[in-house]
Amino acid sequence: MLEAKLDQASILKKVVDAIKDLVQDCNFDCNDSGIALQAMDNSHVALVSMALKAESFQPYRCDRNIALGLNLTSLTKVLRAAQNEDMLTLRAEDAPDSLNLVFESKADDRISEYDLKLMDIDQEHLGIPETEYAATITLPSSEFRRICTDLMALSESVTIDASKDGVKFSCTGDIGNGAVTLRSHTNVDKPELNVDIELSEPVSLTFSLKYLVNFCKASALSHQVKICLSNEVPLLVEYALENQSHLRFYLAPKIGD
Amino acid sequence: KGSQGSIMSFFSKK
Repeated sequence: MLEAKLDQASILKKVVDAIKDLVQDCNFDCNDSGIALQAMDNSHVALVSMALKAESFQPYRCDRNIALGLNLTSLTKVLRAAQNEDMLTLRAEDAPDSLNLVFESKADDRISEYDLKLMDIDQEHLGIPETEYAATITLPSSEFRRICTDLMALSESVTIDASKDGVKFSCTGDIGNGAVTLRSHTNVDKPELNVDIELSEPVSLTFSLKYLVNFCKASALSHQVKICLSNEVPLLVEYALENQSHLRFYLAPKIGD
Repeated sequence: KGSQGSIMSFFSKK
């Protein structure tokens, strides 16, 4: 059986909030190392990969591999009943028909309990190769969101150029052009505002802004976001959580002109 | 501008 308790329901609420517009039905794959999810969006352009490590739960117990087939819209409805600060426990039998969710308030003695029906989801898993990216850019997640939403007002796609001079996000649209350039920047007092650019070779890739703006719904999970680029491979956008847990998005680049 | 590639052309099925 599975029993996994989060100290803060907000973690799961934010994760599900961040992916529910990209993915509708998906398996939460539970094993002794934690709960993982891998799913593509309907158009097979983007891939979501979530890992909530066992260490992110206290306690965590999972005796056998269990796939929890969930409809994320339904899960959202149930999670809406949890306060951000509530403790959240997920429970399921070894071959479950439903997922049991318990929300416990820390402030008072309120306990709420829900059972969510599960579904059989036949999901393809893709092998994601280990990649040495040519450029790895770490920046405030709010800054990345701002850049993507600002540029989306002008264009459907953004070109990201990473060079020794910095990283440039630029777009061309019917009403005109736009570009935002960031350089490495260290803020000693507020490290969450740092911009770090690691580069082994210059990169230039074009991506659909619609998807990037969608990924930015995960900004609530982490002050910083890491974006990794190599020519002609999918972009990786990573929101790191505590205990090596993470939410990653991969996006196929646009090809040609 | 540019055609959208599929993620499946980069990552293979397990």
